[in-house]
Amino acid sequence: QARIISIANQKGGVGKTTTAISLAAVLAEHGKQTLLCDLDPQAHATIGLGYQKNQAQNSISEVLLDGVPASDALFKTRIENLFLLPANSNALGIEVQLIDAENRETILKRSLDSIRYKYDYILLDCPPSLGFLTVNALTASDSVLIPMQCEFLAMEGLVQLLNTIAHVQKSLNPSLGIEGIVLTMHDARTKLSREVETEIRQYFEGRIRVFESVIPRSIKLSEAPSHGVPITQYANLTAGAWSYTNLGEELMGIE
Amino acid sequence: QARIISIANQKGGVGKTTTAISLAAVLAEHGKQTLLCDLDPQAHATIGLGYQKNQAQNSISEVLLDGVPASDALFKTRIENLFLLPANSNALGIEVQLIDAENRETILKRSLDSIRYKYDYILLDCPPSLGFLTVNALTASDSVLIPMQCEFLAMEGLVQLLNTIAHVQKSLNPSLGIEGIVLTMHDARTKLSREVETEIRQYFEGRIRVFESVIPRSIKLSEAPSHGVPITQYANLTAGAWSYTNLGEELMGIE
Ligand SMILES: Nc1ncnc2c1ncn2[C@@H]1O[C@H](COP(=O)(O)OP(=O)(O)OP(=O)(O)O)[C@@H](O)[C@H]1O
Ligand SMILES: Nc1ncnc2c1ncn2[C@@H]1O[C@H](COP(=O)(O)OP(=O)(O)OP(=O)(O)O)[C@@H](O)[C@H]1O
Ligand SMILES: [Mg+2]
Ligand SMILES: [Mg+2]
Repeated sequence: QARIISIANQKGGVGKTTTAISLAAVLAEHGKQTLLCDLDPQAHATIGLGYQKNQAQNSISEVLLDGVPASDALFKTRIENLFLLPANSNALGIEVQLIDAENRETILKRSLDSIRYKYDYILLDCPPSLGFLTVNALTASDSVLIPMQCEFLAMEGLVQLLNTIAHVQKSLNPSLGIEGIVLTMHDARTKLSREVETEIRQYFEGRIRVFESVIPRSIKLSEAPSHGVPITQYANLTAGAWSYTNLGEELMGIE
Repeated sequence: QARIISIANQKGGVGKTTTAISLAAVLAEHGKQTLLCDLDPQAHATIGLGYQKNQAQNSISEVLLDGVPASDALFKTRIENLFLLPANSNALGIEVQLIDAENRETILKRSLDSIRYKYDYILLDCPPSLGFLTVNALTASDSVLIPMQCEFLAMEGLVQLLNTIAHVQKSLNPSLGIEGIVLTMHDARTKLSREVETEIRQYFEGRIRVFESVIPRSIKLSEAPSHGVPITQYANLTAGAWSYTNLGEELMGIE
């Protein structure tokens, strides 16, 4: 029975997709049956794994809008144990299209419930917003993983996300937990970066897990998606690769 | 009569606010009467100039929601020739609150028309979305300046923005022009960064100006807002400062 984890943060460009792809690859490489669902109409997770945006017959749009079963939209990737449910730009207008639909926040949950027995992990890559797609993801999830960039005002953006999580816990999914915060694009030489890391760890001490693994700013991590492969296949001996491997091991509970 | 320029891009974290603050400071330092309007409920431009988020009596929210005159919300900053119309989080629900309002896309335009004779430049710092606030900004503007990060898939995000601009030109503001694209957070050592820059310049050759000034990734630029001052006051001899000074001179037409 899969553990379903949303990768969410309404701020743009904080490393949600990079975390989703890299973590999915690490889990798969450790022998876990892993499904990555691309919930962003930008389809960056789909593209970053080497597939084209509007090419697949069925995508997350058809699953949410047309009731196509998830098993008819997902496919096996070139990476062993890793499956992808791709996105396309049809999901762009989805909030408006489903505005009157019954139980619209649980569409994804009901769709994933039918296939979750096949996987160990299902990761949901969310778009940079707290709208329909992210709420569906949170409603369908066991937990949410929050990538945060170590920059001035990073904490401010978290307030809104935590409010949304609390709202979902209260009215849609009481079992939603917070998997933890992962610090991304960290530049250890920068005083500001180190100060923000310290502030975040102190603030959440005892309340929300902040993973020990910190993802460094890495040129290789920014290049991997343009080659359509995860970092562990693109440059496995670099800091970007082993920081995500360490994160995956922390997640799986391997010490 | 002020030139009104929107700083817009729906992608998060691409340097809109940093560009708005830095450019406003450069223009003011060159003796131009400059007004910076913070249109983002996150209020990062307000905070980056050293002011607190929900402290001001009147902000952009009161101007747009309650019809408070812009002159009652803006104030002179500590920087000579630079004025600020701050934001606060009241603007968070603004789209919903004004959903039935008459002529809601021109509220900002009508408000700025009454004060534009006082300034040489009015810069509008937009939030990372193509919703109500950005549409109001574009409708009120002579032109739009687009910060773009030199990363994989940067071009893709531009399509939506250009569509929105075309839509505004067609139905709300036929005189809206595109001031140009400014490349931000550029890492000249990175092959990907240089490839994306080349791609952008070639693609828009003869159609949209791509400024010669490229803003480098700079630790000082990320630190300045935490000190509440623009880069030209924080670290005027660094690459971050002179690249924005060059950008300002390109904008003003000084060679
Ligand atoms: N650790 C890192 N080092 C260097 N570049 C990175 C790192 N993590 C991500 N990037 C790059 O930064 C950009 C944004 O990352 P990513 O797409 O993962 O963020 P995101 O939160 O999913 O963005 P969005 O909000 O648009 O969905 C991408 O170009 C990516 O390749
Ligand atoms: N050239 C640069 N070098 C290093 N850091 C930068 C640079 N430009 C911006 N930053 C930092 O990157 C982060 C995002 O920049 P900024 O706030 O200007 O982007 P934005 O597009 O306004 O974001 P948002 O979409 O949230 O409004 C900030 O922490 C900022 O200090
Ligand atoms: Mg993403
Ligand atoms: Mg901003």
